[in-house]
Amino acid sequence: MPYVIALWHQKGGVAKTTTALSLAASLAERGQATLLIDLDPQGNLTSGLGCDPARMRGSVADVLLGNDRLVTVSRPTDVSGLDLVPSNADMLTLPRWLHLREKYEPLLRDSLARPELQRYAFVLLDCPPLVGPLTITALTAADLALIPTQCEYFSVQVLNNSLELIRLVRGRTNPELAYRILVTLFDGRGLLHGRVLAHLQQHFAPALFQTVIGVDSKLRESQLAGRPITVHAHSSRAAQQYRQLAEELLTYAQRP
Amino acid sequence: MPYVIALWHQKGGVAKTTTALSLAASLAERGQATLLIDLDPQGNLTSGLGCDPARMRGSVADVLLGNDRLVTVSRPTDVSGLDLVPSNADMLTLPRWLHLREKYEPLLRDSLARPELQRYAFVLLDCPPLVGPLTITALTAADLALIPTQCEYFSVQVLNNSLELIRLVRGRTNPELAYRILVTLFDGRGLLHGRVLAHLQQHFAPALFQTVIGVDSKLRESQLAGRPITVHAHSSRAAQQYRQLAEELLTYAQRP
Ligand SMILES: Nc1ncnc2c1ncn2[C@@H]1O[C@H](COP(=O)(O)OP(=O)(O)OP(=O)(O)O)[C@@H](O)[C@H]1O
Ligand SMILES: Nc1ncnc2c1ncn2[C@@H]1O[C@H](COP(=O)(O)OP(=O)(O)OP(=O)(O)O)[C@@H](O)[C@H]1O
Ligand SMILES: [Mg+2]
Ligand SMILES: [Mg+2]
Repeated sequence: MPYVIALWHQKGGVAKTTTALSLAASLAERGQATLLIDLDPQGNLTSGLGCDPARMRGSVADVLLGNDRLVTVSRPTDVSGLDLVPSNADMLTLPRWLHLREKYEPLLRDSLARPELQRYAFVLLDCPPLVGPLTITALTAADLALIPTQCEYFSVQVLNNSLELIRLVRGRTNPELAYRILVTLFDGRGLLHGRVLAHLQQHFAPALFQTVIGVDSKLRESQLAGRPITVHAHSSRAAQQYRQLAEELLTYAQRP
Repeated sequence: MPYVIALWHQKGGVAKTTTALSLAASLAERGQATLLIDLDPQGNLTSGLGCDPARMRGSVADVLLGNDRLVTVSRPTDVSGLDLVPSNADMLTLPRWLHLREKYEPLLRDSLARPELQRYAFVLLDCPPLVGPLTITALTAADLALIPTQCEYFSVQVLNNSLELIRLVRGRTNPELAYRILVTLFDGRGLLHGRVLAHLQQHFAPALFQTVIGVDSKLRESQLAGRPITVHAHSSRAAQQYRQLAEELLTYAQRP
């Protein structure tokens, strides 16, 4: 069974998509076959890999509605060892249908348990910034909720809501769900980020990744170019930091 | 009737809440009585004014469910001329109830038309980063959708979705709805933001505010302090820029 990671934080703009893209590419680079699934109707993960969400025929919506399998809607990317299940316009109305279905929560976990998915070492799920059926089905399928957060008041303020949903899912559909917090968009120039980081280290120490991802404009450029940072700017600081995160994650998940 | 502005962009983290706070405080400073309504279950607008969403008794949820009026759930802030309708935990389950009601869209517009609300010159609505009933009721009530956007690929990519929802609401429940785009978090140091700004000026020129809000760490500090930027750092660059935006808006809305 692949190790499943859900990128989740209710706060918007904390680098959930950027982390899904960069971490998946770093894992693929180390020979760990990885599948990315875009669960966000915005489709940033899809466009960050150079695909146009408006032109994607299949998406995870087809799978959760029972019309298709993950293996048929997934597609290879320019990065060897990295495949993508894109997002498209169907993702917008999907939550309403899921709400109506009895017990929709395990649908994604069940699709990931199918034999043809076992060739992946990792599956990364990019969630939208909201508490809803798409996020709940992702957290039900996940081994780990990876919570990217900025060192800013609004992101930390909302952290409790994001952890609350994890506790809720743990209590109902996924008792094994673990979580880890990753500091992103860190800007060492001012004092504020350092102070908030110290606060996070004090209150969340065991759950905090050692790796901190700094602000790096090469990441923005790589998204415009539709390529992950490890390909677009191979030796940039951000690429090195996300490789370090991949290393830390492999140790945490006790994978070779 | 107050002039109603909805802060809306489906992209997360583009400074919707920061703009609602800073623009409202700048309008109040000029003697324009302003009401802020927090429509986001995250409650960042509420905490940015120093209140704890977990301890707020009333919210807009009570009003939209028909249990209370806006005037009873609103509360004064430390800024004279600026009142707040806070967010609380009830906001999380509200969308599900609204979905079940026939014709929920005009509920907020009807509450804003009540006589006791006519003393406000402006009402600002802070929306969550998702297409759902809370955003639709806000856009139905609004004269103007103010779309903050970063000069980054993901924000611009999602802009079409945000504009699509505006067109949809215009076609159904609010034919008069206008929109204007505001560039936020602008970082003049690199080349990327300048290039994307030129792209926005080319494709969205008539809808773009002249004012551009630059990155300013004083804004982050002001949120930690629970005070708007015009109070926390009166003569900072961000405070000046948001005052300039208030000026531009007053001309656009043809208000004295
Ligand atoms: N380390 C970084 N350095 C510079 N820019 C970054 C970094 N990480 C992310 N960004 C930029 O910040 C913005 C927000 O990141 P991203 O879209 O990945 O966040 P998100 O949490 O997925 O947002 P949403 O909540 O809308 O899904 C993007 O424009 C991205 O390019
Ligand atoms: N001009 C600026 N300079 C520096 N930091 C800023 C600026 N504007 C906003 N920020 C910071 O960027 C982060 C995102 O802003 P904000 O939370 O207002 O965006 P949002 O669009 O409301 O997010 P969400 O989609 O989660 O509701 C916050 O931590 C805020 O403090
Ligand atoms: Mg995202
Ligand atoms: Mg906000």
